[in-house]
Amino acid sequence: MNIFRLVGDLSHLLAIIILLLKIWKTRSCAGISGKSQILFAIVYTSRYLDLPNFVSMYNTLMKIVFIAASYATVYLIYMKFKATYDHNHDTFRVEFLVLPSFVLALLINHDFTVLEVLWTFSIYMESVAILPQLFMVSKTGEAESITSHYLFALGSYRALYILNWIYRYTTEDHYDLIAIVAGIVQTVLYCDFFYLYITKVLKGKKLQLPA
Amino acid sequence: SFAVKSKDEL
Repeated sequence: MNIFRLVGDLSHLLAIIILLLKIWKTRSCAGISGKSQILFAIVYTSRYLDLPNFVSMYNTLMKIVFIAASYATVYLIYMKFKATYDHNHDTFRVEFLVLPSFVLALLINHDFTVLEVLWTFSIYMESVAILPQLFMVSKTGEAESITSHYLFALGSYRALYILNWIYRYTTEDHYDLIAIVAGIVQTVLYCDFFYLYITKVLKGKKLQLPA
Repeated sequence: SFAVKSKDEL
């Protein structure tokens, strides 16, 4: 464990908590892409199938929290507060993300076993899972500031993981090319948002995307 | 060492 990965995981946890609190407190999932949340639930389910393999208390605890929180979020969006779910703007064709991720995982992986292919699929899936949400923000042209804080924390987590991978390569001579390439793609997808967040939201303005 | 998958990462 290193500081980059620890802060990254905490940023990830913060994002998930911000989202859950936003939906629960406002009793509304307006502006939130249910499709992205379903993709995240798929990511954690397919990645943490190795949950029974005990690595550490921290590792097991975080995996359980991420799985539970992602399903709770999907439940809140599609069941409890489904009246506030914005179908009209959450229209990204997720099949164009799931299928290519799965095919790519079958073609490019470290080991052609069920667990390894599913882990690889979860890595590819996670790198594009935020697209429906970013697409929805661009369609609505704006996002509530709490939603942009969620996106900033979520985007920062994988950016910090890139620093973690650099650190691990330089100190442990260890690297995982699949995770690194997908992590860079994932972080790049947030760049446009990061720019808007830093230039606008941090100045107290609303996040307005050029329509 | 080539991609020995980092099992300890989330």
